[in-house]
Amino acid sequence: DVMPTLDMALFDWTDYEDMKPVDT
Amino acid sequence: PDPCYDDQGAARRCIPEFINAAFGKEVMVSSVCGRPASRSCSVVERSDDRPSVRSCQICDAADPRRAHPASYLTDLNSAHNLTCWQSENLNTSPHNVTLTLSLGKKFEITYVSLQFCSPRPESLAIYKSMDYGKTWMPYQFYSSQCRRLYNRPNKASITKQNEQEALCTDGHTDLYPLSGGLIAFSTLDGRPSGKDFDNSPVLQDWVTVTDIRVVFSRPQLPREQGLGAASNSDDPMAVTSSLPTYFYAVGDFQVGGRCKCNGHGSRCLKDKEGKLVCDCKHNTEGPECDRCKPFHYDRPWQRANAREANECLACNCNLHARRCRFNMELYKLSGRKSGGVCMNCRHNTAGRHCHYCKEGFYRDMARPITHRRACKGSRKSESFSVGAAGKTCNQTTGQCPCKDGVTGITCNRCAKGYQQSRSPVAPCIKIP
Repeated sequence: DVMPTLDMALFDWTDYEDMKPVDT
Repeated sequence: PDPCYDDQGAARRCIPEFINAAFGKEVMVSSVCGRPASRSCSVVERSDDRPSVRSCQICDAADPRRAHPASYLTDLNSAHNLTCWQSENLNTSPHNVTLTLSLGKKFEITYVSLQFCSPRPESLAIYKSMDYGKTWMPYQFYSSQCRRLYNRPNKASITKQNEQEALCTDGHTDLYPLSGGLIAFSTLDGRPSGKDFDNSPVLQDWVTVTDIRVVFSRPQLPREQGLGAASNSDDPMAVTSSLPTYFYAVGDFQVGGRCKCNGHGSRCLKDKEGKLVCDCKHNTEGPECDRCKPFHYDRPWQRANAREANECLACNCNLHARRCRFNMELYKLSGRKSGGVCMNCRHNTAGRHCHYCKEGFYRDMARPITHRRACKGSRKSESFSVGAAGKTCNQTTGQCPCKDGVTGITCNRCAKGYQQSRSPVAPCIKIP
């Protein structure tokens, strides 16, 4: 089974803005 | 066909044709007759048994029919029309008369010859320059008194130790013939390494010249009055005096050799500034093809020889760099095959040959390494900064190190048994 790709929109970026991918 | 390449296009040694490098070139002389007009006499030998006769001539620089300018040294000579440069009438000795010839470029010369219209000098020195006349070194001496004139032994034996030194000989210093005598210096004659010239940097250096200077140091002292003697009077028409004045006269000054291109050029041409330069092949450049072209530093520059063309090779940068440098250590480690190191690899590549992807990028195996997108950026991909545990991916497979529970070549999916969380620090958590 192929798992779905990670959905960046589901993450809570509040404390991790620096980790946020630039193209999201 | 280009003589620098064979039928299959492989490089091979090529050399310019053998020429008289002095022909048509200007010679600077320290003395020339005819200013003012003067009268000079010489003894002319006859081919039959009849006695020699004394012949007197006027030298007048203002009259082309009676002038003997320096240009006559290197003009076209024929048996019927031997034109001679002639010095002023001289009456002191020693009194050096100098001929200086600039070849305008490095040549590898085989001989220097002078054909005289006057009796040959009793002492003569040849010098060479390799730096366009800045410095001079002795090339050959001729004298019946080598030690006294030039402080050298007569006819010293030539060994491997002294084959790059100027020697002195009393040959070619005979008075006779009174006219038409020759002095010819063969640069490699008797030099032991001459047989293995390709492998003798010493002799390759020895035959390299940019300028030649000939100095007439002392004349033949006349044994009889009038031999090579000249009028000492200001009046060119005056009858010859008995004073032992003399002059030098040369009909032909030759320098035989080849334009020096180190085996990487078959001809020399004039550049935009009118300077003579080699038409370099084998990825070489410079006036003597004496260095590798930019980006062709995969092995050190070498002169071509009969066995090996030693062409300069381009660095292997897989089309990702325009500059490279040579590293001798790497060259030796490679078994003297490759020493080029690429500089400023582009397209996210890295390494000596720009042959792998730099940190943060991975190799797209669907494309050849020479492709400008052979290294895919993963830093910007959505998952990379979240799912990957490090920035260094496997250079071959492209697999990045993934965080716990994350999978996929760019760590962009949760592994089986895991599901996406809301925390980018632990993007996948085990399903309870």
